Amino acid sequence: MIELQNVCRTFTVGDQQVAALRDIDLRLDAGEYISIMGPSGSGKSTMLNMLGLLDRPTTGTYLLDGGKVSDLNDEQQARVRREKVGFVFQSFHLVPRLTAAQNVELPMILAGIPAEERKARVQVLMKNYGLTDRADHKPDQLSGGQRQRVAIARATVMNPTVLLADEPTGNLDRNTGWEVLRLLEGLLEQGITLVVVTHDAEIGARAHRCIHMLDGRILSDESLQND
Amino acid sequence: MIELQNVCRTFTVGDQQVAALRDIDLRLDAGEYISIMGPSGSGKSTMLNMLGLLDRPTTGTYLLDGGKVSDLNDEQQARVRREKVGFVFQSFHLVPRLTAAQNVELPMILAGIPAEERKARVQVLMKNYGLTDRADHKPDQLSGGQRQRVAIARATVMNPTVLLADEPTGNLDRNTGWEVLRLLEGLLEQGITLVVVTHDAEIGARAHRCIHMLDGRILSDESLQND
Ligand SMILES: Nc1ncnc2c1ncn2[C@@H]1O[C@H](COP(=O)(O)OP(=O)(O)OP(=O)(O)O)[C@@H](O)[C@H]1O
Ligand SMILES: Nc1ncnc2c1ncn2[C@@H]1O[C@H](COP(=O)(O)OP(=O)(O)OP(=O)(O)O)[C@@H](O)[C@H]1O
Ligand SMILES: [Mg+2]
Ligand SMILES: [Mg+2]
Repeated sequence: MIELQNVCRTFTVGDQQVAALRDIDLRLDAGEYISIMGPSGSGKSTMLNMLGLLDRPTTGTYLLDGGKVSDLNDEQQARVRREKVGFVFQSFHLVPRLTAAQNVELPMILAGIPAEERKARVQVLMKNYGLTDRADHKPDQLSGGQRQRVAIARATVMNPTVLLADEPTGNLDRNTGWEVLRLLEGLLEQGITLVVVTHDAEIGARAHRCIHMLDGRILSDESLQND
Repeated sequence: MIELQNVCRTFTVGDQQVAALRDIDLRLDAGEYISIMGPSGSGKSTMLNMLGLLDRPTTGTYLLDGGKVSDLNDEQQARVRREKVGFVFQSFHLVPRLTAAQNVELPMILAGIPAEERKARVQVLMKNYGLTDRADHKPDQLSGGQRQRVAIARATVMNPTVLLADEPTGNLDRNTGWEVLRLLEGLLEQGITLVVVTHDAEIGARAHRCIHMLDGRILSDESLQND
C-alpha cells in the first residue's frame, strides 16, 4: 500500500548537511499496526512526515498503491493527504483561535460535511477523549495532555485510511495514555493502518511490528507476537 | 523558602469556572528534590506556574523567604523570577528566530553577562545536552527532543536557586531522558531546589519527596527513601 524505496532526506542548515533519513526501504500494508522507536534525533518524525505526504524525499521513491507520489503535484498530494491520512503532530499544531471542538471539526468543514453530522461526530469524540467539559476552551486554556487529546481526536475525525501518530502519549499520565491507545487500536477493526512513534517501550511492544531507527536508518524491523 | 497557604486558582472561560488549584498548602525548603505527578488536567502545570511566579493565586498566600509575593508588583515579581527561577515549559516556548545556542544564551544577555563568559557557558551546556552539532539550528530545524533539551539547558544557564521542570523527558527516549535527569540532579549538589512534574513513575520515584495531585488538590505528599 505504502512503499518507500531507497529514500533519503537531507536538510541543509547554512553550509551544514543533515542526513535525517538514509537509504530507507519500507513497506506498509493496509491494516498493519506498526510502532517506530529510536533515540531523540534518529529520524522518526521525519519518517512519519514522509509517510504522511507532508515532506518529499531528497532522493528515492515513494509508492502509494503502486503509483509514484512524486508524479503528483503539490495540490494532488495535499488532496490525497486530506482524504487518506490522519496525522497527530509531536507538537500538536492546533489552531490557536479555535476552540477544542472547532479544532476537531475543522477537517470536516474543509471536506464539506453537513453541520448536523459534524456536531454529532465532534460530540462522540469529545466524550471518548474525556474533553466534553473543555470543548469550548481554546488551546491556551487547556493542559498539555488535553491539547494532545484534541490533536488525536482531530486526526481520527475523517476516518482516515492511515493514522500516523507522533508520540501520542508523551504528555499523558499512564491511565489516560492507555485509554487513548485503546481508542486508536479500536480503529484497526475498521481496517486502518496505524503507525505510532513512541519513546515508551511498553506502548511500542503492543504493535504487531516494531521498527527501530538510529541515525536516520532502520536498525531493525521485526514482527511481534501480538494478535 | 517557598510556601503556598490556602492557594486557589480559578480560570474563567465564558461563563464557566475552572478550579485548577483548590486549597493548596505546600512548603518547599531550599535543596529539596520534589516530583509532582497526577492525571492530565489535575493542575500540575498550574501549580508549577504558581511556584515560578508566572501566575498569581486567585485567593491564598504565596510566601517567598517569609515575604508575601503579592506585595511585589509585576516588575518586582519578574525580577525575582529572572534571578531565582529556572523554568522548563511543557511546550518549551523557544524563541523561533533564534538558534539553539542563542536561545540558551538569551537569559545571560538580559542579565548583562559579558560575551566571553556567555560563549563559554553555552558551549558547556550544548555539550552536556548533546546539542553541539545542532547549535546553529533554529527550533523548527530541531527534533522534538532536541527542542526539549534546549529548553532545559536554557532553564539552567543562570544557575537558578529553584529549577521547575514541567515534564522534561516527555519527548525523550529512555537513555536521553536519564542523561538529562542526571544533569538536573547534579545541580542539587549546588543547593538548588528541584521540582519535576512528570508522568513517568520511574522518574517520579527518584525524588526525595513525591506529591500526587488530583482535580486541583494535593492527594498525597510523601517522603521517599532516597538519599
Ligand atoms: N488558561 C486557562 N484557562 C482555562 N482553563 C485552564 C487554563 N489553564 C489550564 N486550565 C484548566 O485547568 C486544569 C489544570 O490544567 P493544568 O495545565 O495545570 O493541568 P496538568 O496537570 O498540567 O495536565 P497535563 O498533565 O495534561 O499537562 C485543566 O483542566 C485545564 O483545562
Ligand atoms: N527542518 C530541519 N532542518 C534541519 N534539520 C532538521 C530539520 N528537521 C529535523 N532535522 C534534524 O534531523 C534529525 C531527525 O529529526 P527528527 O525530528 O526526525 O528526529 P526524531 O527521531 O523525531 O527525534 P525526537 O525523538 O527528538 O522527536 C535531527 O537531528 C534534527 O536535528
Ligand atoms: Mg520526533
Ligand atoms: Mg501540564
